[in-house]
Amino acid sequence: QEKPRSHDEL
Amino acid sequence: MNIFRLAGDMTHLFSVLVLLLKIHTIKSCAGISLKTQELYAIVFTTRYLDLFTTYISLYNTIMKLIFLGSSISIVWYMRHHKVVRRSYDKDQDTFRHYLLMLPCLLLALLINEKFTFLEVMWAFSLYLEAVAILPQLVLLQRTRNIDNLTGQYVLLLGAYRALYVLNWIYRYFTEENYVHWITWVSGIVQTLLYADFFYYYFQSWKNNVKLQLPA
Repeated sequence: QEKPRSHDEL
Repeated sequence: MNIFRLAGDMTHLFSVLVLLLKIHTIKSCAGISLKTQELYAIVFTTRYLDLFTTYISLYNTIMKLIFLGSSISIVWYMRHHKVVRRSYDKDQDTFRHYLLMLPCLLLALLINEKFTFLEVMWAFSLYLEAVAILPQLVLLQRTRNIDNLTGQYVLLLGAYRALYVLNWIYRYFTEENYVHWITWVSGIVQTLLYADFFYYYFQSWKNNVKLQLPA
């Protein structure tokens, strides 16, 4: 399972 | 979501609201750089392409739509609104902003987290955001009288960047595998660009005089 990346930031 | 991230997003939101307030109620964009606003519209358009591919949260989607919509509408107002566009300092806002885009694109092609279209666009948006404030800072320096709303707009933008740096530090120590060099380095560069402005802003605030930047 890949961790959520920096793309959860705006 | 940690407090720094939330506070960062909120100051970002407030900066946009301050700008829209100036444009909608005072019908003026004096002191605002169209070049910077155009770069922001490009930054958000290229960064939020993942709206179509990845769902993160309702909060995330709504904020993305707000930043996309507001940046595009600000550019529209400054270019086309019959009253607002007359207050635009066209002759002072001469930064050749398109020259910033090519180096950012080349850098994104070379340095990205993965060589895919979305990832290259994502990296491009980060590099471009880091330098997008430059035309605005140059314009501020040329404008003799900086009005309160314009000063507050830039201050809020700078605060948003500084809070994001705190958010990364916090996440680095509290989350496993949270390492994002591209975001961090471009974010820190961007925050440093505000350091000079912060200095003069707080000086003028402390001495209770109108903000003026040295020529």
